[in-house]
Amino acid sequence: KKTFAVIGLGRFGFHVAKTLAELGAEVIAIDREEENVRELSDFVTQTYILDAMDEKAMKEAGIANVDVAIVSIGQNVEANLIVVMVLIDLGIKNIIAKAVTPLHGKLLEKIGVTRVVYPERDMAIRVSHSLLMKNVLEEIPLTPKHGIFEINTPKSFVDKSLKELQLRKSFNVNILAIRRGNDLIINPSGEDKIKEDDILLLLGTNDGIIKLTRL
Amino acid sequence: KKTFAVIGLGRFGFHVAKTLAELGAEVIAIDREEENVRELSDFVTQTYILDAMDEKAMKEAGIANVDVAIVSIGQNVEANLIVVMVLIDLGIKNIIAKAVTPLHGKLLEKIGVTRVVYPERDMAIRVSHSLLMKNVLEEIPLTPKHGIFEINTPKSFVDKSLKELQLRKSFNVNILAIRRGNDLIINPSGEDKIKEDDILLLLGTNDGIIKLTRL
Ligand SMILES: Nc1ncnc2c1ncn2[C@@H]1O[C@H](COP(=O)(O)OP(=O)(O)OP(=O)(O)O)[C@@H](O)[C@H]1O
Ligand SMILES: Nc1ncnc2c1ncn2[C@@H]1O[C@H](COP(=O)(O)OP(=O)(O)OP(=O)(O)O)[C@@H](O)[C@H]1O
Repeated sequence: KKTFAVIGLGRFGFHVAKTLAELGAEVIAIDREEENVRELSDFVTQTYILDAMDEKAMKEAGIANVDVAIVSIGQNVEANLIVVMVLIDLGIKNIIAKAVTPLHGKLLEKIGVTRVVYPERDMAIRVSHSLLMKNVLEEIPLTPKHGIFEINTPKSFVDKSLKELQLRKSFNVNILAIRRGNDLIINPSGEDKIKEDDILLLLGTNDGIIKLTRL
Repeated sequence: KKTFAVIGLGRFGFHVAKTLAELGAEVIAIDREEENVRELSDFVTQTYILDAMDEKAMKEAGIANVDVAIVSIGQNVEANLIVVMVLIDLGIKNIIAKAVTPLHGKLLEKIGVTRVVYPERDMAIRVSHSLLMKNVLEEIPLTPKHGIFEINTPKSFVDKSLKELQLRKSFNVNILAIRRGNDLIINPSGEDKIKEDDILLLLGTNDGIIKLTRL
């Protein structure tokens, strides 16, 4: 069983600690404010109220023995960096840290953080795409111009075969799969017809998907 | 062309305004702090420095004419709610608002917000999954058993062709694309070889992906 330490229980840290614990991982949750820790104590293995910049207190809390540490302090960039240094000093190899700006992210990578996350930016991109691409349910951004999109079938596609629709030629998209209720039709053929309420899984350019979801 | 107003330019709001503008939408960005507005003025159509709780100032800024308004104020829940009320009073039908807690979210739905988003929570769930499924970077859940996964190439795959790897037979997964730097190889052929640092896009069962990411 892997052990995780989550430091800073704001909106992001709280949900990381809770989700990891619900999936069966061992979680130690740390924050310097008592009220943020209290809410988690029913979900996680162990909680501590301490200032994570205090190396001695972190050592006594047994943080040196965890497999992965997640630093989720955002408003105070100095604290975010100092806490990362404390974790490196304690010998933790796998550190995930939240960054607020790209320069802060580069600084974190330079001092040896395993992975930098930008939760607000990544969700902002997804929400913006869903506002412009009316029928987009989910998405994995691949390059600045391409992505995988899960979309509701446009009305004009219903009862047409993939051959008729010529998706690659007209929209520059590849159809990966069709979701029909709980069934999944992987790599559909040209003869397959689209039904009402189908959900389409497409790989294509952002522009192509915007054009397609306007139909 | 759709017009959007983004109110509150913290980490989430800033990236929503920027992403919408980059995709060609008309964006009005509002914040009461001058420094948050300045950075966006090169990207968006129009910026205003004002207190969004001031209905008269919002009216004069022409906010009543937008198609969609996004409220991204988080630390001050009262301001978040008052700004939503101002937008409802100005007759805006489509309002997206960020919520900090589930109860705040319910309150927003009750007063008539079109969509409530929880950016930190949603990203926390994705990051937690990626920590437990070691090499998974992104995922779109499709059915309870299947999903699309973006994974780091397992070491044992490097310099092998897709034909040799027999992904469908051994792991019950389909390879959709290979990301190599900023290039994307869509529908790779059996002869294509996997390189170090490739990122693989797979469609398969959750079990198959967990087996594969353990390699
Ligand atoms: N030195 C520290 N030691 C322990 N906890 C800390 C320290 N500094 C800040 N925190 C805690 O980290 C949490 C998140 O911090 P902060 O509010 O700075 O980040 P945030 O990015 O706004 O959070 P989020 O967006 O996840 O809500 C808070 O609960 C705060 O009490
Ligand atoms: N009444 C208001 N009118 C206009 N702007 C406001 C108002 N109240 C707050 N803001 C702005 O909204 C932005 C985000 O607010 P806040 O820091 O409360 O949210 P946050 O959830 O921590 O943001 P994020 O996580 O996106 O960085 C700030 O830039 C702030 O200046």
